[in-house]
Amino acid sequence: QEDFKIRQVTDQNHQTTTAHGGDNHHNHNHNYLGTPAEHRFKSFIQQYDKKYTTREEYIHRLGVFVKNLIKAAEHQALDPTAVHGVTQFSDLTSEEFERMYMGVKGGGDRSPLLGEVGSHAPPLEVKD
Amino acid sequence: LPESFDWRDKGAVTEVKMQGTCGACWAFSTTGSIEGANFIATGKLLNLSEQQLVDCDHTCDKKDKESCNSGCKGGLMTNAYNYLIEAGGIEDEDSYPYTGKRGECKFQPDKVAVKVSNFTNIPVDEQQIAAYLVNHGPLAVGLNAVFMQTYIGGVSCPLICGKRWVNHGVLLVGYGSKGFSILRLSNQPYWIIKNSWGKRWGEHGYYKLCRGHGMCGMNTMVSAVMTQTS
Repeated sequence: QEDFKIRQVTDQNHQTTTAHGGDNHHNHNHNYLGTPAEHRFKSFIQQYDKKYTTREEYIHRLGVFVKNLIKAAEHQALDPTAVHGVTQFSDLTSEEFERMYMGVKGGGDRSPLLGEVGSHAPPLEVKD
Repeated sequence: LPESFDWRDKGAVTEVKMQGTCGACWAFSTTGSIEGANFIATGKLLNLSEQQLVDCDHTCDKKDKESCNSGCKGGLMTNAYNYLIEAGGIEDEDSYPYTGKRGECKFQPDKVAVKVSNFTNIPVDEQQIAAYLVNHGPLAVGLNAVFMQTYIGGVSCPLICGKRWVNHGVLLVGYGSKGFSILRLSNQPYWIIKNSWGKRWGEHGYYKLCRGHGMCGMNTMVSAVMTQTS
């Protein structure tokens, strides 16, 4: 059974990110140890056979995982007809996810130059 | 147009692939469209090489010279078609297997499995996209993948999804007319999209995206390819 109590997941002092911001985040992530979120993280690690080489990395990924739980809940609210939740990418930041798993460059106008191969397709009959 | 359509039922789609931690979705989208076009032309489903594109294709977009194909760092499907027309074709997966890392180009022209003769950009109208899908086979598509990080299943129809930030290459393989939504208590039409993140992601590797709203920019970068048969 999961513990559904609301827990504080934000910084106590609203510290801004400074040169030592990384340390703040790291310390903050320690707060997740022993919580239901860590329990879910352990299940995630088992399910997707994840391996983290150091304790620091484990704690960092735990913090990312918690943020992604919040993101999944936001996506669920914004996209109610789909099911959103924990996936194999739940330990990746948005930047890491984009860098590692996407890779289409630029979404602007891709229409070809006049006379080159790859012209625009003529419209087809689509009535009925 | 049929009410629903799926190229998987007709044998035009290979198994879901896994790009690994390499931003080569553009290569998987490209091979998927060529695999489908070749199936329609020859009746044979071949599993084609993404690694050839990752290693050998450095083609740049003719309008935007900074959009160049660059292995795991990204690329464009239309650049890849231009490369394959120039190179003389694409090898199959067995002769040039995927490693998930960019390496030295080992393309062997005598091992070409499929030749590409031309390609075309499909209009943004989703009825036109459906017509081209049915008539020409699976289509290479670019979309904004922001909701795909947490997607597990069902028909994705986000209330807000940036249409300009197209950042992921996938393959459109079909569409359905009645994707039931528990929350909305209604049926809605959807696209069936093949992804390259393995079978454990989404619905056995597939993504259902609602149809008719230009959702996540899926209608802005759609292309079909023509293969050359001897």
